[in-house]
Amino acid sequence: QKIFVGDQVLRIVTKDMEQVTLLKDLEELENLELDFWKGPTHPDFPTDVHVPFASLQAVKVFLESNNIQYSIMIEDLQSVVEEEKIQIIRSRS
Amino acid sequence: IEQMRNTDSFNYASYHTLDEIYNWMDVLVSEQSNLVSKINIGSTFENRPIYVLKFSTGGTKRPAIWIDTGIHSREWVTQASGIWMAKKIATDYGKDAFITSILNEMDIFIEIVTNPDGFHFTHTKNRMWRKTRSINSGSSCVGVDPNRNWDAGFGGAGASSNPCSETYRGPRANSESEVKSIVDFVKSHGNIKAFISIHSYSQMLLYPYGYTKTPAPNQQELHSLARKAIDALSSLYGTSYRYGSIINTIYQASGGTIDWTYNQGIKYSYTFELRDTGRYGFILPANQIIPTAQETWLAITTIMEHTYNNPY
Repeated sequence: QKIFVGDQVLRIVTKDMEQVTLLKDLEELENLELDFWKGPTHPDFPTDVHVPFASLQAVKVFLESNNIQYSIMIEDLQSVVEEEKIQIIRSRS
Repeated sequence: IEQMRNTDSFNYASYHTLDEIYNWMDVLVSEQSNLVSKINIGSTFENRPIYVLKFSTGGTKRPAIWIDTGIHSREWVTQASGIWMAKKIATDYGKDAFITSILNEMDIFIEIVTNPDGFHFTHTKNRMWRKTRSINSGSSCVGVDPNRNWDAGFGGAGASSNPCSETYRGPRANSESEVKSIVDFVKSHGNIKAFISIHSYSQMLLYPYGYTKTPAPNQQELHSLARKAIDALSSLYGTSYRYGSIINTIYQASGGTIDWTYNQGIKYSYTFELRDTGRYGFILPANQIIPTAQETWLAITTIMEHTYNNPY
């Protein structure tokens, strides 16, 4: 079973189309294995991206060096998935 | 498998496996065989059956409303909402004047698990799986995004040709049996008047087109109906939604479901993005299933009512 320990989901807020383009470039970098839950479209709309633990530093450095604002939407994806599993087991019993 | 004696004992405020959902369908059909039947419209890449619940009071190929949930398997709140809505229809028939009058003249089809292979995979191997599970020749990456696989601007911008991408469009339109099964069903039925495809998350109600900036010929009507539907939805818990055409509201996306259905002549083609706004994403806590389904139901009944009152 795939686990997501240490993976985070970042909510990214862009201020202009230039930053949106930068995020689109980021999306193309396959080696980072990013999963865009909500893709970069327009400065009015936030982008949500699931970042594997191994790529976290690279992504955060990229965002910070380009002055792109972000917040952590999900701190540890695996813990949220685990919580969901527990809820399902509880409801069954 | 959670065994149940009847559909009242089912926990609608929890997420369930594919087997549990299929079992629940059978119980619902056995409880209300005069109203509900189960149709097998095809099978998946991994050979699972694809079921649609048909709510009908008789007649053949009556004007119909189609609802599907969970074409992107990880969007669990959508399948859960589909279950709740199916139960709601079954319960309300004969008690609620609106549902009764609709069903006396129209049929309702609900496909609760539109991507069964993917859904099973989310429960067993990878909670975050979105695509189908078909094998892509020449690639180690599995699956096609079934919402980029329809024959509507297929292969255009807003879909990927890379099998490893989450928006991989597939080798050709309708390559995915999960898509082809619906295509065949819709074409052979020929009298579907509203088609509602439900996704999550980000709180939007969208209408065609996604693959082109050219406005849909019925854009004005679709827009005003969307506003009405969202007003109804928001009236329950104040949830705010955006609405508009796919391309103008989110982004260009080719090969999408409702662009194809609209091009087939199904005027009232809509797609929802349910809760949430950005705390949980695809892992929306189960205690939000019922509120989500309830508010969405208000929007859906608005679309149903408009379809019922405006035959074409």
